[in-house]
Amino acid sequence: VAQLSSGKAPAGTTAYMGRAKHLLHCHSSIRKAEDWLNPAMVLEAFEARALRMAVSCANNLKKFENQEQGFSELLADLVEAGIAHCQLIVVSKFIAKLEGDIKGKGVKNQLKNLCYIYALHLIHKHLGDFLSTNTITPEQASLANNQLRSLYSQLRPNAVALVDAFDYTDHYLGSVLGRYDGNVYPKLFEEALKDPLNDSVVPDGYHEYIRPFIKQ
Amino acid sequence: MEGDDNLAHERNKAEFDVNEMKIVWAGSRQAFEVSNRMSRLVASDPVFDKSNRAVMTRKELFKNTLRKSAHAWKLINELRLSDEESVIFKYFMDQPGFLDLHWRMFVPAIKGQGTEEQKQKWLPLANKMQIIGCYAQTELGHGSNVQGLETTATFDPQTDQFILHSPTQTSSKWWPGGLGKVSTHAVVYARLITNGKDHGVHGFIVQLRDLDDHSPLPGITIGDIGVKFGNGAYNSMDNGFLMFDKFRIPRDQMLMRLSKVTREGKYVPSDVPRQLMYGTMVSVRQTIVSNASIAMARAVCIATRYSAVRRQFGSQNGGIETQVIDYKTQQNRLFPLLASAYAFRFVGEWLKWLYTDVTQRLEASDFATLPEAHACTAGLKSMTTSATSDGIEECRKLCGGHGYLWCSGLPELFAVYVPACTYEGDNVVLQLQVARFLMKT
Repeated sequence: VAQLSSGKAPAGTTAYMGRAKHLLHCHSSIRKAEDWLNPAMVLEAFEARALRMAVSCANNLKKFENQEQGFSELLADLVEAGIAHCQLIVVSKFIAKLEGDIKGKGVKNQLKNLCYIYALHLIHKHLGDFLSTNTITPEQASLANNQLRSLYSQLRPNAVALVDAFDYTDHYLGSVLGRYDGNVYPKLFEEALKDPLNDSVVPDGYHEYIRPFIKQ
Repeated sequence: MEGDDNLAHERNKAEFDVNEMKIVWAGSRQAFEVSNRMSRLVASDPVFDKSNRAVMTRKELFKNTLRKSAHAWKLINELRLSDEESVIFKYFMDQPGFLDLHWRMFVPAIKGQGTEEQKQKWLPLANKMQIIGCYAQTELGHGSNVQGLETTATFDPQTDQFILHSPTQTSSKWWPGGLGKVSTHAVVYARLITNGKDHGVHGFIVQLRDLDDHSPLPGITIGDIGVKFGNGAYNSMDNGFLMFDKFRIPRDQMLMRLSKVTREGKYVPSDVPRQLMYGTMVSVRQTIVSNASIAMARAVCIATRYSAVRRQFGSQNGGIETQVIDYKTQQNRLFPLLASAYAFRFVGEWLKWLYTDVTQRLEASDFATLPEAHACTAGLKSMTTSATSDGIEECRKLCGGHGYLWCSGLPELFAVYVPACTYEGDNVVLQLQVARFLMKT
């Protein structure tokens, strides 16, 4: 692993593995909740976690004489390492998107909020990975949660407009609850009344099966 | 528990330009305009009404889909929609049917794996839908493990034909959409055997039904595999089974771009590298990732709007109750899903770029980036589809009991979406491909 950077440099989504030496030993420099809005710090946390999980699997594989048998034994860990790598890809592409030219009043700001909600929620959800690989400390995890709460408050007034931006018609959504006009309750009633069971007030089967109970 | 009768006050709170965000979501102004126009075209046509799907019988659902598909095809031709517009138009129909497989699998398979002569022969027929095709790969006993397929295609030099045969019950083709009742043809994957030697799995164009009366050809046993999960949408589709009893096809119906069988029965591996096959997989999986963002967005849109309408608890002295979207518990579950929809959208956009890049490199015989592209599309397909199916179910719960009603749109969305976790490779198996690549790196 130490020699990773001396061989053929990994490219594309695995380019971060070329910095194995740094990522295996670095400590996150998050000090306050707002630091979690620093793209470089967020990326480093995801890269270090993905690399350390992959390296841990590789080290464990080495312990088996037969690599295929080792692979089979370590399937569950390998899946987790794969997921960590893929989550890193998604986070890094979201951050890359923010670096591009984004037009429109307030649009970039909303996308930034969404990006960090996505990343910090993943940290919250997979905290075990981040802590067990010593990527972040429990205190830094707690700061991430604080920042996440603050981001939720910032997103709240924009939530409905953010889903309007999908531009889905009511036909496509096919949902009374998700109607554009929010006129939910009268429409729920209309839908209920359309049900074939409501074609008659007294249901089919009353005389055969319900009445005999009642008239016992 | 009185709900708001509109969401106007919510929209007034927005701190950004929604119209510009629509462009970001669509990818470009042009993409937004096409998508907006197609979705409204579908929504305004009563033939594409979906409101009664839950109360239809299986046969009614199926026939209704045939009607919609025929109407869609008529409109696409009458309005002279471009390829891009047609794809989006069909997407907004929101009705799984044989058209999906014909256009997304059958035609691309011929384009990607057929020789020039084969393309000239079959594509004009397929493009006019004079033949309708599907993609018959998986078998009753073999899904993700394509190498384990049992169907055989044995070359008979005496007649210059392949004999397709299903040697066991588990070798029955099982699941292909459109196969059961509609398709006249299929791209069938079978083990190629020449001179007693097994050359592995190859693709063949096979006619299944008579083009005059639509009856299955002698030697072909074909039918629908039965009712699937959920009430409406996917039961409109004729996922099928298919068995061959020593069924013969001409030699030139083997897809021979990658490898050939000569008149004498000699197997000639192609000088076109097999890695090209992975290019197609990258393309299919890239589409699946994009679709994950669409499905997630759909569920989140429903749950967000209803969370703003719905009020629960929090009233004091007879005052108005609190909108559930204001509860942190609701935000903690809903907002990461909203963020995921956008995240998957942008990673899908990047995958589209990656696919173009890989294709250009392949054309220049540069295979260097293919293993990475293949591994990361496999992993992203796995990750995004798992997160999306979990996300749809979470959105259902975020809508309280009403989310369980069919008319909430969520049960059907869930039922239609969850197969994504097992098609084009089981999600766990796909994630292992990423791990294997990481270990190699």
